[in-house]
Amino acid sequence: MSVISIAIQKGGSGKTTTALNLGAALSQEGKKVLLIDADPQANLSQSLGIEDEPQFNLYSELKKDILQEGGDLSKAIVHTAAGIDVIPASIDLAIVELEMAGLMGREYLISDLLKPLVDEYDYIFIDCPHAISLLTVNALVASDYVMLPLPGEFLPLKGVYGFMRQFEIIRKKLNPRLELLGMVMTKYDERKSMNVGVKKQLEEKFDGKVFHTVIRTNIQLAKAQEAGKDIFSYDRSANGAKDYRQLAGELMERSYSE
Amino acid sequence: MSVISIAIQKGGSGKTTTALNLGAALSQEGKKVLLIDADPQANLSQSLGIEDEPQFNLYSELKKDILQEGGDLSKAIVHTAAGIDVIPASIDLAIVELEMAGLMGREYLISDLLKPLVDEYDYIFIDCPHAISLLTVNALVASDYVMLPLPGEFLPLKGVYGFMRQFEIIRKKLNPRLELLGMVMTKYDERKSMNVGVKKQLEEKFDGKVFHTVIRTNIQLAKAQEAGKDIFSYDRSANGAKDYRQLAGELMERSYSE
Ligand SMILES: Nc1ncnc2c1ncn2[C@@H]1O[C@H](COP(=O)(O)OP(=O)(O)OP(=O)(O)O)[C@@H](O)[C@H]1O
Ligand SMILES: Nc1ncnc2c1ncn2[C@@H]1O[C@H](COP(=O)(O)OP(=O)(O)OP(=O)(O)O)[C@@H](O)[C@H]1O
Ligand SMILES: [Mg+2]
Ligand SMILES: [Mg+2]
Repeated sequence: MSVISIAIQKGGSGKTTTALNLGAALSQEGKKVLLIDADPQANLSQSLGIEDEPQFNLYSELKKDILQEGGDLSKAIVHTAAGIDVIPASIDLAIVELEMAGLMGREYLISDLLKPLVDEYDYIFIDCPHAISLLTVNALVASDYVMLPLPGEFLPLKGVYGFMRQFEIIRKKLNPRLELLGMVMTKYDERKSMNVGVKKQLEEKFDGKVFHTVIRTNIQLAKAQEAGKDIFSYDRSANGAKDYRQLAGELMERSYSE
Repeated sequence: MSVISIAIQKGGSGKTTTALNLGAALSQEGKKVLLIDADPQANLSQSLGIEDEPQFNLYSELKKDILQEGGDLSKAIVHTAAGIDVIPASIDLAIVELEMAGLMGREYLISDLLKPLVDEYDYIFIDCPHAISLLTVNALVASDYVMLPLPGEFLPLKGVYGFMRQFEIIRKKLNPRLELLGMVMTKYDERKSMNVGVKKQLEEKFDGKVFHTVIRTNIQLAKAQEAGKDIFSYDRSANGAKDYRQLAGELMERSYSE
């Protein structure tokens, strides 16, 4: 059983697309998967066709905990047609930062809420907001691993270094068990020298931490999100489905051998 | 003289790339341009080759204002080789949200700091963080216009609608002069039906507000950022340079005729 945060300090890197489709690929392999949408944009929820904000969501349960009324994440679980469970986000997550700011143990709210659920799933993925905010810190404190998806370009590469500085602080001060699972290249085109160059730089700097599997650019991934589906439910023969299936295989090898 | 925020509630949409290269295109036309990096990621600063955080930056001056010591943005202005002025970001902008939270008039801090500078420039662009945070609200309160860059895909389209809900609240409660300048399609490929479809949906929904100019996908734009330059200093013949020059032309027509 592993809790994995999908995070990086750069927008549009493929966090949501990876949480959704890697989760779906593991579910295809018979694993029990829970996805948590911790981004106020609620893109993961929208990508699974959850258009209107349900009454119970990550915010509603966090808020109960903040008011000492005892939240219960199991109430917020939505079972999707594809067999993946998801805890939807809420636009109000944007204000929960201010509501948590003065609380004792504010970094442990998600970790405490997750405790009763961890044994029911093989993998729990948390789709993080793009900045290192109190919500992202909460997700990382609740996690065993963190995975960084990024396009092979200059600014996302900067986002890796920015993120890793925060990662070290969180490991030291808040969650010593947090491990870097690795970086995954997204929107990858091996004909683009910049993509190849960035991957090489990461392999040199973070020995053994860059996944061999790359996710190629594939418009079907965006079309599946528009249809409110994961790539396997939308088009199992697409490159995006092949790449995420391969990534799931590599992930299962990595998380068991750790 | 116009202050224009570049914002949208979606990561990786092309905000930084547009602030940088649209600003540079206007500077090429002889306009005096100031760019302000209001994102703690500091991507705009990095894209102009400002690697180490200068002593004076947007945070240092905001902090002085918070402590009632009187900030002075003109101290933080860096003159770049391309003739564009820039006020760099700082990683500490990530904590300024919490420092501002309890302050009277907290939404007007950037607006107050900008007042002494507005008459020195033809255009001031503010590169916003991707979420609607207190920093983004500050930028929008200080602005005459807002421009939304987005790739023609499902999730960024959702980000437009999410943003416009906040935009209306800000206009009503904080800054009645704020106008929507328009949406700009980025990473656009007219052969992709999804790109064309999203552009059409926006044109129907926001009559006359979608720029005719589209910014095509062009890896030179990312390479220029890696080199710490705007696209005109890096490769004036690239598609990215042509598209942003055309966008500058269209912007000058729009902002004068408004
Ligand atoms: N491999 C890919 N090929 C093509 N399009 C992709 C791929 N991965 C992601 N996308 C598209 O790129 C856009 C950004 O991806 P996504 O929303 O997953 O990134 P994110 O890191 O979650 O963004 P944010 O910072 O806003 O949370 C989306 O429109 C998505 O459909
Ligand atoms: N027209 C384009 N063609 C090719 N690449 C582009 C284009 N516009 C932007 N990019 C690249 O896409 C990535 C995201 O763009 P950018 O950083 O400008 O978006 P952003 O909205 O500022 O992101 P964030 O939400 O992280 O602030 C960058 O690596 C940039 O170089
Ligand atoms: Mg996302
Ligand atoms: Mg940016």
